[in-house]
Amino acid sequence: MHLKRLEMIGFKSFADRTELGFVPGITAVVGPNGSGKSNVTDGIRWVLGEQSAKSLRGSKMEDVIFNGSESRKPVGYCEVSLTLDNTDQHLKLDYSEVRITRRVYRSGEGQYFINNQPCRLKDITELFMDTGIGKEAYSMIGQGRIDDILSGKSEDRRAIFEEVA
Amino acid sequence: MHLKRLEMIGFKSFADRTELGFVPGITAVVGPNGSGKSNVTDGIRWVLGEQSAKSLRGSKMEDVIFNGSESRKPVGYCEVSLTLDNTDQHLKLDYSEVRITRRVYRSGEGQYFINNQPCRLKDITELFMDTGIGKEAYSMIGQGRIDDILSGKSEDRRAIFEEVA
Amino acid sequence: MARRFAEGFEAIRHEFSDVFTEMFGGGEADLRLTDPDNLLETGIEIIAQPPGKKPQHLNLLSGGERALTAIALLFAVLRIKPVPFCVLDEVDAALDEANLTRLTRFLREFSKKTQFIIITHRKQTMEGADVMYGITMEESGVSKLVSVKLEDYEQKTASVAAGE
Amino acid sequence: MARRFAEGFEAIRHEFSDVFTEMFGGGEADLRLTDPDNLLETGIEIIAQPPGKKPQHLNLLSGGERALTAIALLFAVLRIKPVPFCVLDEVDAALDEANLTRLTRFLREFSKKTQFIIITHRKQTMEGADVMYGITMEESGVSKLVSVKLEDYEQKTASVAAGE
Ligand SMILES: Nc1ncnc2c1ncn2[C@@H]1O[C@H](COP(=O)(O)OP(=O)(O)OP(=O)(O)O)[C@@H](O)[C@H]1O
Ligand SMILES: Nc1ncnc2c1ncn2[C@@H]1O[C@H](COP(=O)(O)OP(=O)(O)OP(=O)(O)O)[C@@H](O)[C@H]1O
Ligand SMILES: [Mg+2]
Ligand SMILES: [Mg+2]
Repeated sequence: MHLKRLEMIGFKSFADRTELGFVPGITAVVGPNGSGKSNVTDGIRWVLGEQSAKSLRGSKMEDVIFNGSESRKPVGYCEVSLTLDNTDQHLKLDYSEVRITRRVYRSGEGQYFINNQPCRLKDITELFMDTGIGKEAYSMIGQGRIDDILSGKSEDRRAIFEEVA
Repeated sequence: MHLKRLEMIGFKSFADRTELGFVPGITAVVGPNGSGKSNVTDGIRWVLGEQSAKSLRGSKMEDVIFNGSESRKPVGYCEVSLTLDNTDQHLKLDYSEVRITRRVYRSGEGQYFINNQPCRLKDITELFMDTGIGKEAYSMIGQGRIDDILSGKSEDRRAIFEEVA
Repeated sequence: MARRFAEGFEAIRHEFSDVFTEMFGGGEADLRLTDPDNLLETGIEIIAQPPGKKPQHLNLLSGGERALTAIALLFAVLRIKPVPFCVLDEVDAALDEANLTRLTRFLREFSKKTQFIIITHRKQTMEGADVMYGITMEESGVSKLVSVKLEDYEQKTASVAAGE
Repeated sequence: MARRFAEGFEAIRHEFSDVFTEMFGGGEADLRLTDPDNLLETGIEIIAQPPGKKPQHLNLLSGGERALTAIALLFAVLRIKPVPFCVLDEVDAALDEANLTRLTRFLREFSKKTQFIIITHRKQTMEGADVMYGITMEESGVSKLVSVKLEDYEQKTASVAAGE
């Protein structure tokens, strides 16, 4: 199983619709400071069901919606879709391709879709539970976070080991 | 006023006597991971009177003494000397050159010298008080610590401002 | 439950020791349970000994040695329970050229089973990638995706550096 | 006491705004007291707006933007109350080439009044130095000082990278 593409619109600094296609091997993302690279990581976390604004570097969930720049007004909602190749049925769904979509409006109202079928946030998080996907320090390491596993208490490290057990 | 040279023996990975001469402008220190660059910074902090083992990445003060390697036995003490050009009398001492020396034995017994005259730790820390010298986030920024001033509480930032006031 | 934890722990411990020695080009590492009689609550201690050095407290290790140790632990876990994709955001920031070379070799090896998305500023990491995307902000405050080849990227950053 | 704090604060605030705009090649920044009526306990809020962007919470800034903002604050303080020497350990790790160029230019400027000792892995920072020392561990676990020229360092790291 692997990621096929990420589509974002209105997500953080990605005001315009952006599509990244991934290859099965190694995809490098490069660019100047503040250009939006880590925002791509946040986008992936968010669409997989991240519920902590802090993990997305915000103070409230509304912070993920493009809030304007010198040249642009803020927008009213944002949407991210992640498409996965599920030919090996790694996800317990009877589809060879799975597209997860999450949308949120400034009101806080959120919408979720699996292959364009409306669903609940719960359906998305349960789909990825026990796959390790989206877990910090296991399948995602945030900027500046590589040291966490060493600097934490020895009890805090259990999380990764329990994920594997 | 500026630093003239740093001499270390038995300090952390500097088992052998090492002398670094500084220029008034910019001195760059380079080398592979784990070679001892940050240990040089620790040496400067320590000779200026650092009392927290944690600020020197250790768990006890004895951790600054070279504790051996595959090729060498541990040593019984370490000593660091920092020589400063004091022609502008920035330090309240009637010398145009000031040499601070600190030595510690495994027993924990410490010795301190100013221009080779024995003194107390207190004499060294008071000499540099209010000069800003040796202060983290002001005249010294440790590895990975540049973000501290931003990530701390707004009250914690007072330290630098009070230093200036 | 406790037994599965014990088995998982032993497996990762074995891999961690291997991966560490490969990543560092030498040295040894180990994992230990702080409370082996209480598997449901025990912590895990990490012992890391870079080549030529004595085992010492993790805190005394250098920034780059710590980063590499953490990466070795991650890779050990991936060997036991592979994850379909892994997103790494500037994990190579603290590494010198030699360690970076070993890391990119490891990524190449692992990428046969795991898809990697790597954010980086380091040229060697870019050279190890199959595909490279550039993110820019031509319009102020708005991110834009551009496809970018390594030679163009190098030329561009060199001209930025020179031209100012 | 409170008045000296207020004066010091105003002075740093003014410099921070200047230095930030120079370091970022644009944008604005400010410092604000969280409790202006209680100068003995007030905290200090940092507002940073990189060029082309709207002012936002510090946490939303990128890793490189945060590093540069912190450096700008440090330099603002140095302008008000210079310190004889300043030791910086890999503060340039998160910066891209363009920001690195501006940083080295600032260091050059400040080094007229302040002596800098800079630990770095970045070539541009090395190019900006007056003198460069190399630290190595030829003998395992024992640090050794070697004098090093930039061209030799580049050649050596390139061969390390290629030769493995
Ligand atoms: N909701 C939002 N609306 C508009 N811009 C935003 C929003 N959230 C974050 N940003 C902007 O996105 C930028 C941060 O992007 P990001 O962290 O992805 O940078 P980066 O490319 O990873 O940079 P670095 O190399 O420094 O780590 C910041 O300048 C921030 O102001
Ligand atoms: N008391 C000691 N005796 C012997 N070796 C020590 C002692 N204290 C620290 N070290 C060793 O010094 C090394 C760390 O050096 P240092 O932190 O200066 O590296 P560095 O050159 O800054 O590397 P990096 O580029 O990764 O930051 C570690 O490998 C550590 O084991
Ligand atoms: Mg980033
Ligand atoms: Mg270091």
